[in-house]
Amino acid sequence: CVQQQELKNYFGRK
Amino acid sequence: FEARLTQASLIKKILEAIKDLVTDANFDCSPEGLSLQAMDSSHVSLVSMVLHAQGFEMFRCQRAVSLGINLASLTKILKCAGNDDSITLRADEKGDKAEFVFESQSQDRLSEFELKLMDIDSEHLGIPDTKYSAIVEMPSSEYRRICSDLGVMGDTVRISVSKESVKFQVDGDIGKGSVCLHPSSVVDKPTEVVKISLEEPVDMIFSIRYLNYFAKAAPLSDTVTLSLSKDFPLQIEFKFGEQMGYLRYYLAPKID
Repeated sequence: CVQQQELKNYFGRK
Repeated sequence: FEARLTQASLIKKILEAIKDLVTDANFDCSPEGLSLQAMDSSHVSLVSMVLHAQGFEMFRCQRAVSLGINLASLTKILKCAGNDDSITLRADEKGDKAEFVFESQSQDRLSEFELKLMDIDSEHLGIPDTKYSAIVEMPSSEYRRICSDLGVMGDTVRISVSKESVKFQVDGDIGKGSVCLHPSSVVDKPTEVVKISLEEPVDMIFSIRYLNYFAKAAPLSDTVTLSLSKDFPLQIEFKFGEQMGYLRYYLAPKID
């Protein structure tokens, strides 16, 4: 199964 | 806040490049320039645009202000500007409306529009300075062609970068296909160059639909830079020129 995580999981909120 | 750009075409092209991905966005005005950060509705991709103050013919900003703009409304207004018109953007302290003035090159036609602003509660992400494993520079027309060609075959593309090549592979219902580019050896035009800088080979999967959205920025720049690191969002950058600024897209990878 291929998953795509939300960007906030990589960048974090400012 | 008041700023003037010589060519309305730049703003028109920026808007074309983001309006299908983002519906509303805050244009952040500060003494450094005009910037925008916005995510698509599914929060897997992000647009980050910077126009440096020195890239404007005139730029005045006493106090940072965010202009919340519906991009479909802005598109309607910018349709009224000629490509070679100059564009002046004004907003006051209250920040409830923005004023657009378009002036023809010969200065014999002046049009003025006022756009109602909106309150947008947007989530700002902190994008870390990243040392990417692989950086590929290629003509933006080539990028657009690959995304559009492979997009008819499947939903995802595997991008593999080695020292020798960058390969785009699609595997879909009707079959599979790939496009492989090698770094240019003989270069006639700098804008036709394919360059690869590699720390380590990468092999990642991305949604073609988003890569196709990003391809709408191709008219902004002759070249595009793809930066990749394993298990980290892809960065795609279109530069407006040395001093002007850039449009960057980020896309979360598909992970098995």
